[in-house]
Amino acid sequence: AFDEDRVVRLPGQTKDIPFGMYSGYLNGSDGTHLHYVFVESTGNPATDPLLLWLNGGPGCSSMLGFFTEQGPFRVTKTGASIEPNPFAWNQLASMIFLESPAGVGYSYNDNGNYTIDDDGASYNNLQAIKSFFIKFPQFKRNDFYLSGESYAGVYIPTLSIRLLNETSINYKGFAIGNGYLDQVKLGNSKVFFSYYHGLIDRDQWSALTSQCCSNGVGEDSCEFVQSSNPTCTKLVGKLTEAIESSGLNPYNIYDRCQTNNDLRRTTSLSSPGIGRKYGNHKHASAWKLIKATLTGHSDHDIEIVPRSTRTNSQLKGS
Amino acid sequence: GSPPCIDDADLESYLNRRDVRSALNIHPSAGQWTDCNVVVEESYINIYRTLKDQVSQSIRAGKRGLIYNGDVDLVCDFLGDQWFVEDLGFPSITPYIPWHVNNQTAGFVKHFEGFVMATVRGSGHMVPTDQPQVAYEMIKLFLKGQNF
Repeated sequence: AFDEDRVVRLPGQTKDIPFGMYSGYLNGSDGTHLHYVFVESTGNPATDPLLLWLNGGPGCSSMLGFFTEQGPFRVTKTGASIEPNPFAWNQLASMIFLESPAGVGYSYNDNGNYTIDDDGASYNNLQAIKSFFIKFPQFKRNDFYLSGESYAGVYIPTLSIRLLNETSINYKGFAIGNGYLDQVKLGNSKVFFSYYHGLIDRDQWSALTSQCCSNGVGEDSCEFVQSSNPTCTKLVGKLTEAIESSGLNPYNIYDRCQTNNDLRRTTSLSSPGIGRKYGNHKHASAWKLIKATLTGHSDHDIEIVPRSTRTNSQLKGS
Repeated sequence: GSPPCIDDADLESYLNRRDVRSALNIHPSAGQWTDCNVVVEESYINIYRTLKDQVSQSIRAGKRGLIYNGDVDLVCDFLGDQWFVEDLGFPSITPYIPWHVNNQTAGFVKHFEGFVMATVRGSGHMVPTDQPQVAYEMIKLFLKGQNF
């Protein structure tokens, strides 16, 4: 084990961590240092599989995965203590949580260069994996799997292709949750999903299908995203506005949205920068992905109106 | 993207504590921890609009795949990913059938040659957060190479 990176106990814990935990940096290319947390399996680390987890974004930290999803610990609401997660995946596999690309979470680049594309991200992720096996060579023979969610739907397949050529790594497979696997399909399906879940009414649906579909209503006959009909495009734009202003939690339409809490934080914090982070950026980020799929444009083309610039009546309405 | 309706303020507060950074061996060059980095997000360049080629090639190379979706997520909804999976063109082994955890329907699943597509009922985007036990059973089945 790479003892310099060893974590024995985290602040908020009263006992030592009962399995191997390591936190430090793995090297990418050109001065890139990607932060990782590695937790050994509580079963048999020598034979259990090794599973890499990547959160998406792009730009979001895998510490979210570690502390709020499948990692071994949960930070309590007050942040004062750490609790075990009874459904932690490191009961099944040793897990690497990697903060990627540089600039995400605690990861950084010596040159302060944080512009990267899909290929650069997957290349750095591969370099980081190789760096991991240099630190922990005893895991090189374990079955190795990739996993992640959301924009990791891009990270994982692009990394997978690179791993196919790495015969020294015992790469076995991949798991992708709610992946950003196909922009156009996700844009088109979103219209169906919205109707099937009652987010738009029958009149809107009829208008959309009459303008955007030919030869019936279905996956193959409706083109909401790349339609050449300007009326269809306009209707899809209205739909996008309608679901955005609905106030729904886009990540789980049946869960509550903590918007009020976000807004309270925004107004109670003295730093506008911090407030913007808690309140507006998160909304802008989520709706950006939705708009990107519905309009067929990349994230960069889309102008988002931050929540704080909306009028009071708009906020009350939502 | 980052989870817009989930409050990560306590986690951000925790991960920016000096003692926590020290315990995690964080380098002084690393900035303040945020759940999602605006600079990275805004400067990131998306190349691939579909990952069909990469996923197909990986499966053809014998790598096992699991594509799963919480079924009430609007951002990357299950229907779009289901269309993606069907479009890969691999023959299916089972029809689209329910799968179970604790005698309850955990979601629906379809096995293909080399990979499996599964939904997680009542889960949003962050499946291990929303349905932790089902997510645990799901990844267990996948890692052990068992049918759902």
